[in-house]
Amino acid sequence: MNIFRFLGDMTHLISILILLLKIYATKSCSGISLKTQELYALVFLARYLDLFTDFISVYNSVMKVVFIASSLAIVWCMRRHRVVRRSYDKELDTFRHYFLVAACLALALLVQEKFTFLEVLWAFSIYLEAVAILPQLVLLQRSGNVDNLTGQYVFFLGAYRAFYILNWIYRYFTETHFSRWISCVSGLVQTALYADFFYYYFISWKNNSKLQLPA
Amino acid sequence: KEKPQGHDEL
Repeated sequence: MNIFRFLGDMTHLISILILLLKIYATKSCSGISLKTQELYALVFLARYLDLFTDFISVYNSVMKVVFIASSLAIVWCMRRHRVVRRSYDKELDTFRHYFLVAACLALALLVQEKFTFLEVLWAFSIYLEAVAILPQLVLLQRSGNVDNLTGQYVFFLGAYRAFYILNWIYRYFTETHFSRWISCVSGLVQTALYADFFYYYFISWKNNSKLQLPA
Repeated sequence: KEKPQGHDEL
């Protein structure tokens, strides 16, 4: 564990807490893409299958449970909660995310570290996480103005993988057998997808204005 | 440091 990875995990956790706060405090999920949340639930379920087989550390196991539980709770809330689900922008959240799932699964079958069930699903989860934010970014562009909590949620979500890139650079220089090129390439793509969001987020922060994404 | 078995990152 190094400071970059720890900061990355904490940033990721903060993004989830901000989303939970938004849904719980405002009893609304307007501006949030259910499809992105479903993709994240799939990412965590596919990646953390080793929860019961590979014990790494208490921290690792606890965080896996937190990520799986929170992502499922958010999907449940947006689908079933009688008050929250009424504020879901169903007509705006129209990204065909099943194509993302199919493409990532096909890629994972072609490119993975070892052609085993767990490794294919692990690579699938890495590829899927890289593109999972797309429905959310499309929804933000369509819904025009973005409320503060949603903007902060997406910002922290993008920042966490940037810390992981620093972690991979650090591990590359400090560990002999470190080769996580699947994670690195996907992580770079994932962070790059946030580039324009980060730009508009910075502009809104500098001008102290409302976050606006161009349609 | 040997590369840990499996994936040790979240």
